[in-house]
Amino acid sequence: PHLRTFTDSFQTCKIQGAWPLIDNNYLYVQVTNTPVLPGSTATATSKITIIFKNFQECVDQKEYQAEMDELPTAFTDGSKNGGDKSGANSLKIIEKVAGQHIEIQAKYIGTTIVVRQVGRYLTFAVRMPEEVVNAVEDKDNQGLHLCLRGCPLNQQIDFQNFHTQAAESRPRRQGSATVEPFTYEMATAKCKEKLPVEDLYFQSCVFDLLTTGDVNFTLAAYYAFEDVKTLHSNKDKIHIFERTRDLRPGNRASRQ
Amino acid sequence: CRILKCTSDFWAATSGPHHLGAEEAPEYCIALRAYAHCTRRTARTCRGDLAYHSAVHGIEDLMNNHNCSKDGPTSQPRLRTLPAGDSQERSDSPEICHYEKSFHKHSAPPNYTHCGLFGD
Repeated sequence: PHLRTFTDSFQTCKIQGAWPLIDNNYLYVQVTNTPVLPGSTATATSKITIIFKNFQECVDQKEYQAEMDELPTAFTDGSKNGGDKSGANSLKIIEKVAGQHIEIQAKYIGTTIVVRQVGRYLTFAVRMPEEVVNAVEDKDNQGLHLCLRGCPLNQQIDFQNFHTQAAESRPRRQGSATVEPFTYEMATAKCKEKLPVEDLYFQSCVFDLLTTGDVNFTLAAYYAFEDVKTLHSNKDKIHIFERTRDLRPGNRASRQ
Repeated sequence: CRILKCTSDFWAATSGPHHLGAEEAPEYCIALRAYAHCTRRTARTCRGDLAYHSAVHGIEDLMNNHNCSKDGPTSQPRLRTLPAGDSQERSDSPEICHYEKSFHKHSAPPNYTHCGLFGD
C-alpha cells in the first residue's frame, strides 16, 4: 500500500501481514495486508484493527475491526460509543456510506479516523494532534509504527524505478496473464479522470493499475486524496510531488 | 537537547493558582515521574548539558523528599495544562472529554497531523 506518514513522507511498501500503524498511550492501530495477486509483492489492506484505550471518565477500552466486505458501524462489542462513562459520547462511530465509509470521532483525544472499503480492500486515514501522536511512555524503546516512522527500508518499493520502467517499456503489459491489462497510457488516462493533478496520489493510482489491473484502485487513490483534503491541517501540503526515497543503507525509513 | 521543555512542563503542572503542595503528594509524585520520564527521553541528546544533569539530580532529591516511588502513573500529556488539584471537577466535567476545549482553555491551539494508507 501507499503510506503517507504523520511527517508527510510518502512511500509505497510491501508490508505483507500484520503491521502497526499507530501505538501511543491512547490508541493502537494495526493493519493486515495481503497480496493482491498470487505471488505478488504488491499487497493491499484486508483488515484494520483499532483499539481505543481506556481513558479516565471518557471512554472504556473499545475495539473496532474492519475486514474485506465487512465495514461495521459498531465496535466489536456492538456499541457505537465509548461505553458507560459520563464522557462516553466523546467517542462515536458514524456511518457515512453503508458498507463503504465510516468515520470514528474520538473527541477526547481530538482525533478523527476514516476507514473505507474501496473495491475489495480497505483504506485508512487519521487526523490526530501532535501531542497525542507523541504521547508514548518510552519513546526510545518504541517499536515500529508506520504512521510515525514510515516503512522499514527493506519493505519499501522503489516506485520511481517501477514508474520509469513502465513508461519506457510501453505499451508493455504489466502483471500476470490473469490480470486485466493496462498499458501505461491507459493507466495514466484512467487516473487523470479522477486525479487531474499529477501528484503522488496520481502516480500511486497509475502504479496500482499497472500492477493489478484493478480499476477500483483508481477510486482508492481518489478517496485517499479526498480524505487528506478533509483531514490535513495544512492545505498547502495536501499535494505531494516528491516521494520520500532514502534507500541508502543505514538511513531511516523516512525523513523526519 | 530539550531539557528546558521538560522543566517548563513540570513547572506548568505544579505551579500556578492551584499549585501542588505537600497535601497533594500523589499528584506531585505523578508530575515528578512525568518529569523523570521526560528527562530520560532527552538523555541521549543532553549528555554533558549542565541543565540536564542538574534536573536529573534535582528530580531524585525531590522524589526522596516527597517519598515518591519511581514506579507509578505519570501524568497524561494533555492533562498537564489543566488546573492542578481539581480531580473532582475533571471527573464530573464533560470538558475533559473534549480535547480541543480543554486544550484551548489552557494552552496554544493544537497542531494536527495526518496519516493515510491506501491502494496496493
